[in-house]
Amino acid sequence: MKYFVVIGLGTFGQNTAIELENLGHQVLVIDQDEKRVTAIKDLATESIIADATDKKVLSEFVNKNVDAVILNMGDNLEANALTTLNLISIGVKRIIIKAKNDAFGKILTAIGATDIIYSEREGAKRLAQKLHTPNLIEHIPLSPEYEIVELAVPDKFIGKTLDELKIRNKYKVVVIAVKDILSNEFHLIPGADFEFCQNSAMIIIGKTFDIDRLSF
Amino acid sequence: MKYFVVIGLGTFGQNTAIELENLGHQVLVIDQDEKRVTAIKDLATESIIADATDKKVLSEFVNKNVDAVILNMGDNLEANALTTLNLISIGVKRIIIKAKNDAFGKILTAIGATDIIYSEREGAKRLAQKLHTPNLIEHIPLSPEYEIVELAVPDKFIGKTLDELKIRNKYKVVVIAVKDILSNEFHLIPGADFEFCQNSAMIIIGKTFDIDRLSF
Ligand SMILES: Nc1ncnc2c1ncn2[C@@H]1O[C@H](COP(=O)(O)OP(=O)(O)OP(=O)(O)O)[C@@H](O)[C@H]1O
Ligand SMILES: Nc1ncnc2c1ncn2[C@@H]1O[C@H](COP(=O)(O)OP(=O)(O)OP(=O)(O)O)[C@@H](O)[C@H]1O
Repeated sequence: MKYFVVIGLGTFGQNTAIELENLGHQVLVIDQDEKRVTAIKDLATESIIADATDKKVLSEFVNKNVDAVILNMGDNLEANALTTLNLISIGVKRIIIKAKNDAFGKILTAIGATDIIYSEREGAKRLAQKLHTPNLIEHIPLSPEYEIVELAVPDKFIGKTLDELKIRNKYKVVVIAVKDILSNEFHLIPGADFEFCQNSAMIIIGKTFDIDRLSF
Repeated sequence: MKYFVVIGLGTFGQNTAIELENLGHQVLVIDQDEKRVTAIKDLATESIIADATDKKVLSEFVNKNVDAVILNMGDNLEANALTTLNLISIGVKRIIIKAKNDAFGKILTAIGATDIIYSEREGAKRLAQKLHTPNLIEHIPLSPEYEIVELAVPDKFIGKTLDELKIRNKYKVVVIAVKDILSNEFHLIPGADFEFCQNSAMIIIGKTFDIDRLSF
């Protein structure tokens, strides 16, 4: 079980606190807005109404042994920066900040933030990928060159086996699992005699170059 | 090549427009804020300064054959709702709205939005998972029961083969790929005699139940 601090209860911060509690960890939430703290206090281990830029107050509640501090304090660079400096002087080892743009992220990294999260940008990239690849259900980049995608099984595969379709030879990608969309059941690493059925999706791993060229 | 419209140039909208253009599609961006439109106009196929709640103006620039319209208009429910109703009366088939909370999403779905995206919530869940599983590099849920994770290879695996480690038997998960962290090179579906090296990560597929119980 770990101990985290969330400073700033923007949507991201609220959800991070709730999810960490759901996963069995303890979370202290801090925000200067009484309404937001009250709304979440039954879900968090501890909750405090305070101005995080006030070093004296912050050091009363945050000690250097916390596993990480997550900031979601909005667009005010000064508030984010001062809070980061306070946390560094307290001795916090991991400071994760949700930022909207590179300028913000660069500056906060320069003063000591360890992780910057650009969730709108990441969400936008995921959406753009899904709009780009119509039968794409999920798209997971693994490295600049490789990715995993989940695609609806094309109609012309139905009733054919992996061996007949020669997917690895023809398309250079590997089918690592097939999912029945209705039951959510999985068939991991299907063999050569595996036959595709209706209403299923295939999880494929391969080079981005080859996946982009898939056309069934 | 597809044609998309992005209404509202919040961070999410801006990045969606840019990413879709990068993927080779055409994007029309609409926002009532002149500064935001000017900042992006060289990157978008077309850009217009307009109030999207004005049906007459909107129908001049958006026709029903667009592949999808993406809304990122901020927290004003009325603006999002009126724009959605305008798009529906124009005949747009796919309306994707970035929303911050369920109430917003429910209401907009009730009046006809086809997709709601909660990017802060999704980002928060991903962060919480990474904080929960320390050697977790990536976590991809495939269904309520199955997921793919990318984990750093534990020290005690180094120098041993897949066969010696009996990973599928012991841990009930399948190693579908091993990535060299320094070179980003991949070894897909490693065989029984594959030997783990330093500085690598393994991509594993299995039931969430079993992955949560992994302890090396
Ligand atoms: N100095 C401060 N001390 C404590 N809390 C602060 C301070 N400054 C800002 N906050 C809090 O940070 C929160 C920022 O929320 P806001 O909704 O502006 O974030 P956001 O950037 O829109 O995030 P999201 O996109 O995740 O919703 C507010 O609840 C605000 O009260
Ligand atoms: N009626 C309208 N017509 C056109 N544009 C609008 C209208 N109402 C709002 N907008 C635009 O929508 C945009 C919303 O941006 P804002 O930064 O508030 O979004 P956000 O919810 O914080 O998104 P993100 O978290 O992705 O940054 C603004 O650029 C604003 O000008």
